[in-house]
Amino acid sequence: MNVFRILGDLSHLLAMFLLLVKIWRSKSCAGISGKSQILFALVFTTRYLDLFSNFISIYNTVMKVVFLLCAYVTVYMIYWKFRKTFDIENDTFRLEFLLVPVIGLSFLVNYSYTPTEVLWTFSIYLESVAILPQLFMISKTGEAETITTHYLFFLGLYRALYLANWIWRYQTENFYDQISVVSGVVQTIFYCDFFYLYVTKVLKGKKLSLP
Amino acid sequence: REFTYVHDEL
Repeated sequence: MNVFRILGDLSHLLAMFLLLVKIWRSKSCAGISGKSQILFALVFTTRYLDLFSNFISIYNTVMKVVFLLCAYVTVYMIYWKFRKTFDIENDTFRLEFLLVPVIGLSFLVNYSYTPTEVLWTFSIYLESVAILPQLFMISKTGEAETITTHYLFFLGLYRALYLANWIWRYQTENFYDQISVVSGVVQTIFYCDFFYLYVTKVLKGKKLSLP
Repeated sequence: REFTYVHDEL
């Protein structure tokens, strides 16, 4: 465990909390892509199947449970509790365009051809593209609430910190995981355009709106 | 052969 990894995990946790706080306080999930949140719930479910079979540390187990809970509570808020405020007309990204290639790739490129390993690989590939419905929704409506942009910023920061974590682990432990690294780089690239808008607009007190 | 890759990250 290194500083990049712990800050990355905390940033991830903060992102998920911010999203829940936004929904809870405003009693609205306007501007949030339910499809992205379903994908994240699917990511955690397929990745953390080893929760009971493979103990790593108390930290690891607790974080997995918290991540799963946050993901499912968020989906519940969007599709049940505050369903009336859900902006379904703008959440139109076609999930099959992500799921079909991701399922195919997880069968083709994995570490071992076992059910849990293929599902783990699926979760890694899916996470790298899970935010696309959300980014698509923002580009469609042309704007995002400031708290939603903070959510996206911390989600992107988590990815960037994980890249630093992998460089660190490669240098100190000679550990590397090609599947995670390649997917992590792809995922981080998706946030670059957003990071630019966040720094040039949101941090200067302006609302994120696209021309 | 059963092979388990260690996934110790979140």
